[in-house]
This record gives sequence, C-alpha cells and structure tokens, in this order.
Amino acid sequence: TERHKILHRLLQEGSPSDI
Amino acid sequence: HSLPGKKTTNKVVSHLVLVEPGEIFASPDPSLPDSDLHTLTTLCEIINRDLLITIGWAKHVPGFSVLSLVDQMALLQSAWMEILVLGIVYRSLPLSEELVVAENFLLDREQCRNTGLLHLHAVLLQLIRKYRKTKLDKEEFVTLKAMALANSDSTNIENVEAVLSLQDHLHEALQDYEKEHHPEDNHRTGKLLMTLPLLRQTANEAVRTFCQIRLEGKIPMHKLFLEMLEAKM
Repeated sequence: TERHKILHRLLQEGSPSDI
Repeated sequence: HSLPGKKTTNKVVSHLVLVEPGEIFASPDPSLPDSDLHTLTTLCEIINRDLLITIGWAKHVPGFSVLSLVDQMALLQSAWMEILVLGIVYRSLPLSEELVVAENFLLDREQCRNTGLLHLHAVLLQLIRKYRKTKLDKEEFVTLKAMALANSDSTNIENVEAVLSLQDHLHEALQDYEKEHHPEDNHRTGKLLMTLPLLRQTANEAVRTFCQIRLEGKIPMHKLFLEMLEAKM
C-alpha cells in the first residue's frame, strides 16, 4: 500500500470531493 | 447524479444509473498558449480528475465496498483505464470521428495525429463503432462499466470467491435488464460481453500511450494518474 498510497487513502477515507 | 432514462425493475441496474457521475468538463490553464503540449496537459488533467471520480463511483457499485481494501485496490488498479475508456466511448457515440474526453474537450483525428495519439484514436473509433452498431444504451453502459471493474483479471485478489460473486451479481443484472428491454434478442447479453476483449485491448493501448508520454517527461501529470499508471507497469 505504500506504493499506492493515494488510492489507498481515497478508498479508506475520503470521498473524491475531499481532495 | 443523472436520472434513469427508462424504468427498469432490476435494482442493480437502476442503482448504477442513479450513481453514475455527472458530466465532466475540462478546465484548461488559460495562461498556456494553444499548442499540442497544452492539449496533452489538459487531457492528462481530465484523466486525473476522472480517476478521482471513478474511485468515488466504485464505492457505490453494489457489492464493491464489502470487498477487502486489498481487493478493492486490486480491481481498480487493473480496471481503471477500461472504465475511463468506456466513459469516453459512451460520450462519443453520437459523433462520427471525434473523441468526447469531456463535454467541452473533444479530440478529432488531426489533433490526435499532432499529439501522438493517432493509433489510440483509431482503436477507440473501432470500439465506438461497435457500440454504436449495438445501440448501447445508458443502462447497458453503466452495467458494463461495473462489469469491467469486477472482471479485471487482477492476479492480486485475496478473496476470489467474493469477486466471482460480484461478477455473477452484475451478470444476472444485465441478463434481467435484457430480458425486460430486449426480449427480441436472446443473444444481446452475450453480444455485450463479447465487446469486453476489445475494451481491454483499447485500454491496454491507452496505458501504453500514456506510459510513453510519462517517459518523455514533457507533460505534467498529477500524482494519482502517475500512481495508477505505475500500478500497470
């Protein structure tokens, strides 16, 4: 997951509007 | 969210229509002069934004959010370009030769030639013609998009049974929909599923094209787009 941290964060936490 | 175009009794299909993201618009940098590099920069910016939207959309695909985080990542990392390509293809159906990347950002053959996207333009047109001939409707488009996500053939799936069950669920939804709306054509579900190999082939060509653009290093690319491209390498 370190290599794919943005995808990981988007799936785990926020909705795209948070970014 | 768009409202359903026609009533369908299949709940999965009507839910997918309901959660389908709205139109996407380009926001080109006004400080940049019109040029092929500017066109590619705008294209990459739209793709990055479309990726954000796609990840948000995937969470609303029935059955996706119950998968483990690892499996959600694996499906998206495999299928994201197929999902983006299918969106461009669906938006481009009413036009003859232009690619509708965003509502206000169309690419014609000449622009594609000038930006090194001529081959990609040709393979996208083959797919567009195939769906136009089939008269793909919105319900079929949203269901195929979810199927591309579930059917990504990722080798990194932890819970294979759960992903197979998601595929079956979506397959049943498409079959239900076709029984209701195209009772005259028993083969329509099969015809639609038989477009998926060309979709994958086209998406692979798109990934190759953008990996090349990334290697050349002339176009600024956002972090999410780069991360998803790297997952394909």
